[in-house]
Amino acid sequence: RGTIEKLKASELSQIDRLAAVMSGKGGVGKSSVTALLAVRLSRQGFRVGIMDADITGPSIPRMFGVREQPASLGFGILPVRTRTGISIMSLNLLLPHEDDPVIWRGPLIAGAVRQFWTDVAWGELDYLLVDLPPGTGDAPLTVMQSLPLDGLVVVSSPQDLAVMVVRKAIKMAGMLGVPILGLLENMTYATCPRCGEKLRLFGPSQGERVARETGVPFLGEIPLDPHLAELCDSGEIEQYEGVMLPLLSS
Amino acid sequence: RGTIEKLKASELSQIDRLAAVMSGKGGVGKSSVTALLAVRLSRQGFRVGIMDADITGPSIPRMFGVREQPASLGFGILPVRTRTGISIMSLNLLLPHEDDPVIWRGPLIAGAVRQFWTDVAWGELDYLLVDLPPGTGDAPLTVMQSLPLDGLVVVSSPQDLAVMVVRKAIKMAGMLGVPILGLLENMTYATCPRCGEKLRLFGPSQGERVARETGVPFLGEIPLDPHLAELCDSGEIEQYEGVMLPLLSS
Ligand SMILES: Nc1ncnc2c1ncn2[C@@H]1O[C@H](COP(=O)(O)OP(=O)(O)O)[C@@H](O)[C@H]1O
Ligand SMILES: Nc1ncnc2c1ncn2[C@@H]1O[C@H](COP(=O)(O)OP(=O)(O)O)[C@@H](O)[C@H]1O
Ligand SMILES: [Zn+2]
Repeated sequence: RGTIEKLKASELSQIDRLAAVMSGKGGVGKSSVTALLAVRLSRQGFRVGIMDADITGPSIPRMFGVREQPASLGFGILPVRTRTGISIMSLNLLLPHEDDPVIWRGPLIAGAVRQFWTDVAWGELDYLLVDLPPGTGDAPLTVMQSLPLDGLVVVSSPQDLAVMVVRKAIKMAGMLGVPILGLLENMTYATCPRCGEKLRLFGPSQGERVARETGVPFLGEIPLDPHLAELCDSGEIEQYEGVMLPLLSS
Repeated sequence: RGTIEKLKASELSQIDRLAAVMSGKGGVGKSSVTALLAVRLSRQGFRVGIMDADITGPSIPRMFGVREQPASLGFGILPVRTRTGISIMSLNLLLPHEDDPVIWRGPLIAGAVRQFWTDVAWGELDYLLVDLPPGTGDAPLTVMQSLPLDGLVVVSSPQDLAVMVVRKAIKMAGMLGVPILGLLENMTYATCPRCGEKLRLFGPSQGERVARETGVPFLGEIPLDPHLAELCDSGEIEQYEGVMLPLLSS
């Protein structure tokens, strides 16, 4: 397996750091973590973009409440900007209805991911975050092989099942030579609003141990917070004031 | 798009009913629902099998605590049987380590799914359940196009995000002429063990409304139950005594 050439970004993109967020397992909160990371970096004054590479299950536009179609000009596709100025590119913005299915096989998925890098005019960004779909198939593989990634953030949750699939993602990154910036555990516990009891719905936390065993930095735990789920649903994740992610020192 | 020929099952398979379980969105509990459905049908005396078509994120074997390699004989591959006699076929059973990543692109994924139907000697089954991966890509497409499905069970959770992606799955089934047996909502609420408060962590339930709007039968709600997560992690889902799924009257 010779090394695959990294693709060049559009002439109109100047991206300082490129990081992907992956979990392998769906539903652990990978897109939410990508969105929260972008919000935090943007609040610190960085210019941030998100590439939604979850082609058949894109949820980033809805979290930010954006619906406009990206403008496609002669020189490239312009990403859509959120209320606080984060640039977003997602296939869901190109569909007539957000609940239309994208019934694509691998080659089309890989093609779309490549185009999000080569044809989108991202402009000047300090950070571009790539939200990867679950699994270790076409989209994660294309991103890791063809994009010049600086690193990967891995998101897990407390269950053994999630940990097993997260280990697959970590092994995949190792095989493809992509450094891992850190592991975050999401949905670690919920707090009862009435009596304050901590409910560990998905079992004891394993994030710290898994990070130690796989030799990646542990970036912390995020609790289940109904307010976060609400803001994701109402498209206002930029207003989240709860626990913010520890800044990646990549 | 001409109609695609349905594939023939192995000579050594006699399957009465074939149903797939889908969500579109990862992490809503689709694999858990597939497993619980199989356990319930098996307790009622039916002969049941599960085909784990989530090729890059297979979690069925771990839920049942099975690790043996399927025997591959001249006439076909024999599925592995669980403690209570449910037949299981999953790519994770063919890997040396369960946390090895399967880094396959679309064509290989579609090929494996076809082989699980044409080359596995399922024997006589009343029900074969197919656990689909998240998204609307190669594996769900291959199953809906190439396998003679009797119907589809759709699993959702309360968030708008999950509902949006579940609608994609329902539209996809409609486009491919696969009947929908019903919609189940999972993780509807958690109960505080200390004070009995119901926590709607992911917002108000939407399952019934979505089922009504999309014209599919509503099969009920499943609460978050830490004991279920525990049994999934310990490979003992066959011992679950909590809320069992309403039987599909298909
Ligand atoms: N810490 C959390 N607290 C509450 N809800 C969360 C949390 N993390 C994620 N969610 C909710 O769970 C759902 C799934 O999260 P998502 O980020 O889409 O997962 P993934 O991208 O891993 O499939 C979202 O609707 C989100 O609102
Ligand atoms: N109702 C529930 N109560 C508690 N835990 C659940 C419930 N449903 C699913 N889980 C847990 O959530 C995790 C994800 O479920 P899974 O079935 O793998 O989702 P999917 O197949 O949709 O990705 C599993 O580890 C499972 O133990
Ligand atoms: Zn309480």
